[in-house]
Parts: sequence; C-alpha cells; structure tokens
Amino acid sequence: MFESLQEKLGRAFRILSGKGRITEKNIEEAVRMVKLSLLEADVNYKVVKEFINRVLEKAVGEEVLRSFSPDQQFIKIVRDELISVLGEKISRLELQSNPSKVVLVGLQGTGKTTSCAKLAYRLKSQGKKPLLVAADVYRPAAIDQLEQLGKQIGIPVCSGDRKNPLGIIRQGIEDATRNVNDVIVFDTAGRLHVDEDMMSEVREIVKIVKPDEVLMVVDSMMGQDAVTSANKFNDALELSGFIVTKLDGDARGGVILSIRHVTGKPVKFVGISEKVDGLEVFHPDRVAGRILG
Amino acid sequence: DALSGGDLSAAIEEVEELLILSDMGMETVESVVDTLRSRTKRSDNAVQVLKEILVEHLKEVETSETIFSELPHVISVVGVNGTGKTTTIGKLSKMYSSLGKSVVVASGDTFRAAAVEQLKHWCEQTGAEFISQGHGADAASVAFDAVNHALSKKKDLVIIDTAGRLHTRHNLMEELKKIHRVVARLIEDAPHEVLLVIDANTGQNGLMQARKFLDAVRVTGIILTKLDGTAKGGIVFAISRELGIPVKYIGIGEKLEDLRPFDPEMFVEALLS
Ligand SMILES: Nc1nc2c(ncn2[C@@H]2O[C@H](COP(=O)(O)OP(=O)(O)OP(=O)(O)O)[C@@H](O)[C@H]2O)c(=O)[nH]1
Ligand SMILES: Nc1nc2c(ncn2[C@@H]2O[C@H](COP(=O)(O)OP(=O)(O)OP(=O)(O)O)[C@@H](O)[C@H]2O)c(=O)[nH]1
Ligand SMILES: [Mg+2]
Ligand SMILES: [Mg+2]
Repeated sequence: MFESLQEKLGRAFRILSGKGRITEKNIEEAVRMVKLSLLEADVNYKVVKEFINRVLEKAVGEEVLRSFSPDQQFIKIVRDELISVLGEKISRLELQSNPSKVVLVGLQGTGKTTSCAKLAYRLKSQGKKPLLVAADVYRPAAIDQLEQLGKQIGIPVCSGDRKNPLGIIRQGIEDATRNVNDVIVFDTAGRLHVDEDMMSEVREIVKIVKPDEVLMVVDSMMGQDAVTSANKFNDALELSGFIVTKLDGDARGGVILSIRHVTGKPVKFVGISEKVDGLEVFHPDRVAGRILG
Repeated sequence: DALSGGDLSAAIEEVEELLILSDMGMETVESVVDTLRSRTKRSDNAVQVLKEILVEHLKEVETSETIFSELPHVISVVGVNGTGKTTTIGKLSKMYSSLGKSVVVASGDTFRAAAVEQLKHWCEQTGAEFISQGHGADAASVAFDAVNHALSKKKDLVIIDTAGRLHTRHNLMEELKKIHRVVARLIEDAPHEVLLVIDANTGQNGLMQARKFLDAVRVTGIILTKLDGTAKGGIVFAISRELGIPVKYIGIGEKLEDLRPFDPEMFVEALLS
C-alpha cells in the first residue's frame, strides 16, 4: 500500500478520534507511525528518538489535542521540525580567499571525483576560473577519471607526479597561483574513518591546503551507520558541509537528517545525475517531503 | 514468570536497537525479536539464541560451492553506482586464477570516465585476459565478444563488468537485460551467475535495489562489499527473507586479496559485536 505518511496519519487520527475527542493515546499512535516512517527512511535510530521528543514537546505545547484538525496540525509540526533541522535556508559556498580552495572527502564510492568535476563545472559557468587537483593516487585510474572529466568540461587538472598526494596538492596550489585560477577543487581518495593512516593523511591535506570549504560527500542511500563516519570526519577535519549524491535514485534519504542533526553542518549541494551538470543546490523542503514519504 | 521479568525485556530492547542500527529494517527486526521472545527463557542466553536465529535465517538461503556446469562459466556483475563491482571483479579474477582457471574479463562499463582503464589495471595485475572495445562502445557487443572469445579459445570463465546503474532508470535496466540476452544467444544458460554487488553501508534502499534487479535479471547471489568499515550490512537479512537471494562473497578491503566466501556464523558474530 503506497500510502504517504500524511495519509496514514490522517486515517489514524480519524479512526481513533471517531469515538470523540483526540486523546494522549492517539498522539502516541501518531508518534509511533512517524517513528516507523523515519526508520524506514534510514534516519538513524538515535536521531529518530531525539527528533520524536522535540515533536512531542511541540505537539503538547501547541495543544494538538484541542485542535479541529489534529492530523494536519501534527503533520505540520513534524514537517516544520524536519525542515528546521535540515536547514532553513539554502546554504552557499563560502569562497573568501583568492584562490579559494574546496576539498572533497568521504568514504569509498560516494561520488567525490564526479562531484569535483560537477562543482568545477558549476563554478566555471558562474564565471570563475577553476583548477581541479587529482590527489587520489590509490584507486586505479582515479587520476585518469578526473583528467577525462576535466577534458569534457574544459577545466585543467593538476596531477603533479601522480604518486604523492601532498606533493600533488602543493603543485596544484603553485599552478593555480601561476595560471591565476580563482578557485581550486581538490579530489581525495575514498577512505574509511577507521583507517588511522588515511585519516591522518586527509588531516595533513587540510592542514596544507587551508581550504575555504571541506565538503564530505555522502551517498543518499546510506543507512544507520552514516552518523559514525560523518562524526569521525567532522571531528578530524571540521567539515564546512556535505554534498549528498545519487538523489536521482529512490532512496528516501534519511541519512541527510542524521548527518545534519549530529554534526550541525549544512548540506550544500545534492547530486542528481551522473553527468557533469547533475549538481543542484540543497532544498530542505523537497528533501523533507522525500524523507517523510 | 521469567519472560515478563525486567531483565529479559531490557535485553530484548537492547537487541532490537542493535539490530535496527545494523540496517536490518524494522519488519525483519520485529520478526526476529518475536522469534527470540518465544524461544528465550532467561535473559542470560538471549544473545546465544539470537545468534542461532540469525544464522538459521541465512542458512535457509545458503547455496553450495559454485560448480562450473559448462565452459565457459559466465558471471555477470551488476549493481548501482559505486558499490565496488569493478574492484570485486579484480578480486574474483585473482581468486579463480589462483585456482588454475583461465579467466576472461569483459570491459562492459563503456560509459563512465576511465572505467576501462580501471578494469584494465586489475587484469594486468591478475593475468586475466582483458576484452574491451573502448569507451563509448556497445556494452552488449563487448560481452558478446568476450564470451565468443572464451568459447573459441576454450577458456574456463568469463566475468562481465557492467556500468553502475540506478534501478530507477528504466532504459539502463533494459540495457542490462539486453547484455544478458545477447550472451544467452551464444550459451543458452549464460550468464550462469548474476552477482548483485551491494555496499554494506546501504540502508533500506538495498532491498529495493535487490527487488528491481531481480525483476530485470536473474540475480543468483549477492556480494556485500566494504565490510571492513563499521556498517554491518544487516539489509541482507531482509533481502534473503523476502527474495531468497544468498550472499556469496564479502568484500573486506580495496586490495585483490580482500574477498572472502560468505560465512554465516562469522557474519552474525561481527554483526552482533
Ligand atoms: N546516478 C548518480 N550517480 C552518481 C552521482 N554521483 C556520482 N555517481 C556515480 O557514482 C559512481 C562513483 O562515483 P565516483 O565519483 O567515482 O566516486 P568516488 O567517491 O570518487 O569513489 P572513490 O574515489 O573510489 O572513493 C560513478 O558511477 C558515478 O558516475 C549522482 O549524483 N547520481
Ligand atoms: N574499503 C573498501 N572499499 C572497497 C571495497 N570494494 C570496493 N571498494 C572501493 O570502493 C570504490 C568504488 O569501487 P568500484 O570498483 O569503482 O565500484 P563500482 O561499483 O565498479 O563503481 P561504478 O562502476 O562507478 O558503479 C573504490 O574506491 C574501491 O576501492 C571493499 O570491500 N572495502
Ligand atoms: Mg574518486
Ligand atoms: Mg565499475
């Protein structure tokens, strides 16, 4: 039964209130439905609990029990609370320095390399003169991948000696200064938050680059464990935000609520296709609707 | 009555939270917890009973070792973007080469930047024969080429790499069906194995992926990758429960040797740790 949460809640309130006024028990049932829906959407279990508590406080405070349309009022509270956690206004890139520097990090296969190209393409179409830096020396043909993407969109790619990540990024900064690029986008290797060596490498990269933005690239179909890696990366690097990819799929995307809730960092962009123009600014209200299902 | 004692229900609540956090999904968790309640008399053996229930679950769809019913044996590797298909094919070709099999690999991702180069690198490392028509070629034509070559040169195994594709893209799912149809024209029962690669970090969408890929092609097994991270891959319980697809291998790292045949007991141990 493909019923949206709104319809399910509406039905529940009508059935339960059919015998008279809404009771505390009805609110409990509504809360249970929201909890189930959020878990189905992959929102982290602990985040769901905290979120539900906030919703309950609001429901009591706004006296949903006495309202003429409790189901609509309740879903409005849920939706508003969701949008406020996701981030009320659309967050943009903060490019203060010249050249400004953006570093993309994250677990394996999330879409970092593709997102670097997408970001550079977007910046170029905004009149900037970006440089791409290919600092993933581990994955076979990772540098080739960024070079091929760069060629597609007419953006230069610095790959230094193709062997030493720190050397490559230093070369990139030199090249940007020489060629008067005004923004540098750095691609890094996928890495596990539990890989001490790789986490210390990325800390070193951020230390050398001193970026304006450190964006963690997260796959929208990730499940419960996303908060673990998001927290670890944020603690290690002080992220400035997230890019959430593959939203052209049908994952509900509850991971977005989770990572936003536990780190407080904004989602700046979403990936909506495999192509270089497949990057959009984050719209909290659209994602809220998707998560609620 | 011990079952209504505080200890057991607290233990069961803890179990429920652990299983939800492992991405097992509410429905599957509730069914496991119901079984646990009916089988556990005291809270001190709850974990042991839980292990047995979970292992039983996985053993219900367990399959025996892969046997090559005819030569060449053809394996198609499929899944959504970034799950680890290409890397896993490198690992499979190493595993089979070291078992003395002659391996042919088809470079079926003709779409993504540097996909051909990436797979070529792995084949150079494992000694597998690399069949490619370059970037932009027709994927079905490359698969056909590879199987044809294996037939005429009497090779043991063909492994077909395919481009990552979201199951929501109808035209890409049709392309996958076409790759399989074309291969079946050469060998009626090919591909003999269709392995769906799923990232252990995947949440409930993993079940949707399995459903849709199974609708489109005859998925015979799952490879669960990136188990060297902290995600538990609990979604495979929902997949085996609803669709009966067994897990065949797990990926535990980025190197050629980081592939293991699926072991239900070890998997459940790791999940509960
Ligand atoms: N459909 C879709 N596919 C995407 C999106 N972003 C990336 N991809 C695909 O996801 C796969 C992985 O992308 P990559 O850019 O190689 O990922 P990565 O994070 O750089 O991978 P590693 O460097 O190995 O960690 C590729 O097949 C991309 O085409 C997106 O927004 N939508
Ligand atoms: N830690 C870890 N990383 C893995 C594992 N398997 C694959 N990877 C990494 O995941 C990333 C993506 O792997 P690929 O083999 O390119 O994935 P794919 O499914 O072929 O990607 P597309 O063809 O773009 O859809 C690479 O960085 C791999 O090294 C694994 O078991 N553990
Ligand atoms: Mg990459
Ligand atoms: Mg691939």
